[in-house]
Amino acid sequence: TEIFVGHQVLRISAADEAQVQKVKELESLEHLQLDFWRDPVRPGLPIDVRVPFPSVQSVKVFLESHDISYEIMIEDVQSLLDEEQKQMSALRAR
Amino acid sequence: ALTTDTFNYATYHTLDEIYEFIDQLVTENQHLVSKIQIGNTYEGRPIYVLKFSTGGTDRPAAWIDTGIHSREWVTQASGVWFAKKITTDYEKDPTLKAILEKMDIFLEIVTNPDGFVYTHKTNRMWRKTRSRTQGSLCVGADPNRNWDAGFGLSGASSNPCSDTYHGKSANSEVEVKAIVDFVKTHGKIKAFISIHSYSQLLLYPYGYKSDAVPNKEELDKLAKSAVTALTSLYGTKYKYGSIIDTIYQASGNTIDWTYSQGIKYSFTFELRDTGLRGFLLPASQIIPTAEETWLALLTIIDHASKNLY
Repeated sequence: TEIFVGHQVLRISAADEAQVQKVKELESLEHLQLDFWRDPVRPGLPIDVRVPFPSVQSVKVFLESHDISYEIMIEDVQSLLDEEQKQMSALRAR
Repeated sequence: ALTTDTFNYATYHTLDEIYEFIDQLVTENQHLVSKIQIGNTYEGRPIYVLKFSTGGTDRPAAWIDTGIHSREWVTQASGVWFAKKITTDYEKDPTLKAILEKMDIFLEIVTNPDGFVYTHKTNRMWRKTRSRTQGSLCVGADPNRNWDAGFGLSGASSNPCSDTYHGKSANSEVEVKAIVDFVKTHGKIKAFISIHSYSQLLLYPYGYKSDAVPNKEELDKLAKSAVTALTSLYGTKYKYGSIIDTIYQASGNTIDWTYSQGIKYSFTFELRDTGLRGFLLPASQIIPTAEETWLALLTIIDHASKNLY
């Protein structure tokens, strides 16, 4: 089973078209293994991306160096999945 | 659960549990519900559609599918809830009763069974099918980029490793082909609603081109009514419009194909995430999500039943 410890989901706010393009550049960097939950489309629309733990620092540095604002939408994906599993197991046990 | 009354609709279930639920629902409601197998998945699992019908032959129909993207768990869970809702309300709710007097409803609860099983066993974040691509180690295609409508144009990836890989050719995914064959054979589907999550949108064609659909005015008005109904329950805010104008260019998608087949009332939903949880919507939100979505579904299907073409 694939685990997602340390994976974060970032909500990125691109202020203009240039920033949208920058995020698209990020999307093309396959080695980062980003999983876009909401794709970069146009300024004003949030971009949500799941970032594997090894890429978290690089992605944040990239965004900060281009003045692109973001917030951490999900701090640790695995902890949410654990909660989900726990609830499902509890239900089955009942 | 011993019956569909004691089934827990407020949690996520495995494919086996959902298929057991389907069988129970059919057994309990033989006068209304039947199960149709429309095909098999790449890995050989049966693909089931529930048919809700009060009788008659050659009737117009509405189609609802949930879970074509396997990780969007709130959609399959909502599909289960919709199925039960139809059986409990069809004699009580005058709108639903009137619809079922004229039309059948088809509901495919798990549209991508292989992907769904994979999300439960191996990778909760899996979105695509599980088909193999010759010459690539990467698995699966995006079944919402695999339809024969602008197939392979911008808004889909030709890279088998991408989450939006369009597949080898249009309908190459058996899960898509099964629906295509069913829709073509049936020939009288008048409303087609494909349900995704998240981001709270109600969308109509097109996704692959920026032209307005010929029925844009009517679809826009209907989308507005559906969203108004949805929002009335819990205040969940939705946007609506064409796919390309509202989110992004997406070629080879389901409802562009259904629209091209003459199904005027072709819509796709992106269900709620009001808590910044994305695809990991807490199970406590399943029932509220399904309840509000049901109001929008009824609005669309009711309109279709009153404006048969």
